[in-house]
Amino acid sequence: EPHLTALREVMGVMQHHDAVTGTEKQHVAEDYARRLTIAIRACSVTTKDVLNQLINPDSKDELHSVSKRNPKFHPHGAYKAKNYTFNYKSCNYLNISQCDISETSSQFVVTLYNPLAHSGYQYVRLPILGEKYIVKDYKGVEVVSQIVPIAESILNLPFRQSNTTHELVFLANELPPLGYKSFFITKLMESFDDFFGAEAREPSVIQLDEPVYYE
Amino acid sequence: NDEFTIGNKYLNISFSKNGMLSTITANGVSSYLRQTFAYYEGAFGDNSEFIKRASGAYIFRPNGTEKFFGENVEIKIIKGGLVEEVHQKFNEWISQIVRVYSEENHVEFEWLVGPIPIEDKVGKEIVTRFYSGIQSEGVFFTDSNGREIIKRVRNHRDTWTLNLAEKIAGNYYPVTSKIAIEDDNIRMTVLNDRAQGGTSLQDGVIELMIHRRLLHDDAFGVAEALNEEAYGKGLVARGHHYLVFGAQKTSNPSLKARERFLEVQKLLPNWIFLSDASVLKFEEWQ
Repeated sequence: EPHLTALREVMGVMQHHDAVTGTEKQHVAEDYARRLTIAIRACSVTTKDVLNQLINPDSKDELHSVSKRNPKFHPHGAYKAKNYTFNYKSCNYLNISQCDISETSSQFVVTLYNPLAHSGYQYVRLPILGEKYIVKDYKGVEVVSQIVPIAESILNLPFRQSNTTHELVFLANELPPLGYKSFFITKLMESFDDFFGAEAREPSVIQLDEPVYYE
Repeated sequence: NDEFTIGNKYLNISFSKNGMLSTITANGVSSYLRQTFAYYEGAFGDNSEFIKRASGAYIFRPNGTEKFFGENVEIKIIKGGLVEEVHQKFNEWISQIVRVYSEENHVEFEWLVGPIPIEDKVGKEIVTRFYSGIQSEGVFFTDSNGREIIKRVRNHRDTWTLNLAEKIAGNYYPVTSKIAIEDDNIRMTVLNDRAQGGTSLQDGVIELMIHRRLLHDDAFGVAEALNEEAYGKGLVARGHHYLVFGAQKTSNPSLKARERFLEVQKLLPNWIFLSDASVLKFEEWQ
């Protein structure tokens, strides 16, 4: 509730006619942006909790305690869904084709929440660094995807901090009304460097202070 | 050096040799369609009297000078199974992607404008324009905060005889979700992703203002020029326009119904979240 109220209060401030029309002084505009950013960030905590609750209804009662725990795995590697919470992040720089998770993760999940009262769809565009990706829906069905180059003018934006030159595009369809749908995306490794990292080529000496277990 | 076309099963758009949009075939009609960018130079005055008012945060007041960008556009064409797009570069600070997704019945324009240069000490207000052959006879339609659609008539007010001193600004209206023109046969609508000023200054033409950078205060209260900067340079703006085009009498759903669906979809978009799943197998996640 306090997280939601933070955004409610800022939206109240934003009803001022200068905020609506953009006739505020520049330092006020910057302060509005600052307040909104903080409030939206606060609300993301609630969003993450609610999505975890939707995904795992059994954990509703212990939601807060669960969300603070680290992901836990069964000793034999089996996944214990009940104790696992996803960390849902928003990529605020998608409008300049920049997103840490899609650029750096070899596997990631994209979740779309449809706020409309009827089913929907969307062409999802995510900046990526790899050359081949597999997109699967929750049933394990592969979703057709396409990799397209990012426009040169975007790549040349002086404040853009990203090495990506391409975007992954796929159609997220049949998004349920007031519900969510997730897609599992895997980057296909093609070369030794992709798989192990370029530094793995360099011979290194490992000091074994403790026994190392390999999985 | 050749004309080329992108599209899908619903619509096709063609580009001429110079890289500019030239025709559209969609929803039962084929028509001339051109799109380009232009800018107005902002009026400059000392604000001592009304006719010396500068263009600023509160008012749009061009000085009568209108400039177009070069007719030769640098382009790159991308074709694939899901999306076909044309990357257009108009100059060093204006570019655009024209895009048609395989399952969409509209054309998407993703524009990028800025930093607007001001080395010449002249403020500029950038507009995008869509030219069609529609016989709109001075009538165009704008929304009112997404509620009803209001009929606008160029150089006209319903309740008094109008003599416009400012022919351009006087015909500008707020557009918070869409602007449309039509005749008996064809309708063209442009949906926007944010509130903008818009008009139809000539029959068959839709215009929306997308970015502005001005160097003088207009003396209505803010006491600052509308000259925003980030990282020491003028702001860069990026946004979308969605063009719905077709015959007035189309199959079910009607063109206007399609516009409404698209409007809701774009103004109340899905929320996208990303989660790192490096430690999971698909089956575990499933």
